[in-house]
Amino acid sequence: ESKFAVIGLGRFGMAIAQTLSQRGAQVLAIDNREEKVEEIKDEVAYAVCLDSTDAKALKAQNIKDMDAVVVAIGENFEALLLTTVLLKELEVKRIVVRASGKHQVQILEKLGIEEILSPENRVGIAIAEQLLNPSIVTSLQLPDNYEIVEIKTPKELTNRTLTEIGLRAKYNLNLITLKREFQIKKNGVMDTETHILGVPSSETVLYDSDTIIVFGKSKDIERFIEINQ
Amino acid sequence: ESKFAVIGLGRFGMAIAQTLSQRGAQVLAIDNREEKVEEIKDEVAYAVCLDSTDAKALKAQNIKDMDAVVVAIGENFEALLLTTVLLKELEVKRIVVRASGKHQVQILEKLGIEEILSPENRVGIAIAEQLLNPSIVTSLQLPDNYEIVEIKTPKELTNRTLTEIGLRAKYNLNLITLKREFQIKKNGVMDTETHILGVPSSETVLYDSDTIIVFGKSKDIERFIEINQ
Ligand SMILES: Nc1ncnc2c1ncn2[C@@H]1O[C@H](COP(=O)(O)OP(=O)(O)OP(=O)(O)O)[C@@H](O)[C@H]1O
Ligand SMILES: Nc1ncnc2c1ncn2[C@@H]1O[C@H](COP(=O)(O)OP(=O)(O)OP(=O)(O)O)[C@@H](O)[C@H]1O
Repeated sequence: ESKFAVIGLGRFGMAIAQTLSQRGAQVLAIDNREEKVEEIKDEVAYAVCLDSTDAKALKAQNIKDMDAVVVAIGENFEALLLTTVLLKELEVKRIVVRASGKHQVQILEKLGIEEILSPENRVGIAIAEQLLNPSIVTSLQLPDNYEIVEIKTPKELTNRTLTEIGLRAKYNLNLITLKREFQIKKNGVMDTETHILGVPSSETVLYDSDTIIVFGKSKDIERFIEINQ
Repeated sequence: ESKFAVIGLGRFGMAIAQTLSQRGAQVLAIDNREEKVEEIKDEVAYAVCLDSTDAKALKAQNIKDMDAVVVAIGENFEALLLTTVLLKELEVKRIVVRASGKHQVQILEKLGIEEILSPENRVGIAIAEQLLNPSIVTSLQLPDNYEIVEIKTPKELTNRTLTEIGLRAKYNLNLITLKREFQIKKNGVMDTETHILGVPSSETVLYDSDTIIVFGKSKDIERFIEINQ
């Protein structure tokens, strides 16, 4: 059973601690505000109120035995930094630290921290992508301007088979899978469920409520969307 | 040229406004704190200091002509809610609203808001996945327990070809692409660059620093990682 500690129980730390615990991991949740510790104590194995910049208090929690420690402190960068330095001195196996803005990331990199996260930035960029290109539902950016995107079926392509559309031949795109909405009657009320069609055959016909998930270069994806709007 | 407004310039709103502007969109950035407006004014088309719960002030900015408006206010849920109600009354085409926690999401859904985002939750869940499964680099969750994941090449599989590994035949997984690290000499100093190998052939050999990107069911992905640790 893996053991994790999460320091700082704001929205970000809380989400990590709760998800890890729900997936069966042993979680030690730490915050210097009593009401945060009270809020989470029934959902995790251990919840402790302490100031993570206090080395003796951290040691007393056997923090170095954790498989990983997440530092999710937000506004107070000094406390975040000091906590991170203490964890490195205690030789914790894996440290994941939150940062906001380029300067904070640079300082943490200089300290030898490899796993740095900026939740706001990561989602901020993803949302901007979706706003700029309304037919893109989500995207996973990859090196060399490749990406994996979920695209709402363009109007021009509804009721056509995948062979007729020719994703690879005409647009240099690779289909991964298809998401389709089904109307289901539950307790007499119509409801919508979304399902994945595994690896679709080339004879599959696209419906207007489908979403296709493709892999390819960003400029090929943009061209595909523009031509078939 | 698309036109967007971003209301609330905390870490989340700032990241969205900056990314949209860098990608060439026209952005109107709004906050009720003067110093936030000062901070962003050189990076966006327009930056205005106003209280977004003031209907007259919002109307004066021609906010209903925007292609989309993002409400990124954080701590003050009342202001977030009132702003959202005003935008719906002004019949803005597309409204994207931030929420933290299930209750806020439920209230916004009752108001007919379709695009609701929780940056901390979204990243919190992704981080928990990566902590629980150290060989998973990133993952895109899909319906029916399918997912697309980046997996570090398991030790057992280095120096073997994709045919020998038999992703589809033995594990029911579909390879999308491969990420490979290359050592490059720049100005006399060794540096690492990561590249995508497009759609690899079945004779491609996996190196220990490669990352494979696959599509399949979560339980098949977990089985693949466990067997080849
Ligand atoms: N020295 C410390 N020791 C332990 N916990 C701390 C310390 N300093 C701050 N925290 C806790 O870290 C949590 C997150 O920090 P903070 O509220 O500053 O960030 P935030 O940006 O509002 O968080 P989020 O965006 O995740 O909601 C808070 O609950 C706070 O009590
Ligand atoms: N009525 C309002 N009109 C305009 N701006 C507002 C209003 N209320 C709050 N804001 C602004 O919204 C921004 C984000 O809100 P807040 O600081 O409460 O959230 P936060 O959770 O700290 O943000 P983040 O996590 O994005 O850093 C702030 O810059 C704040 O000034």
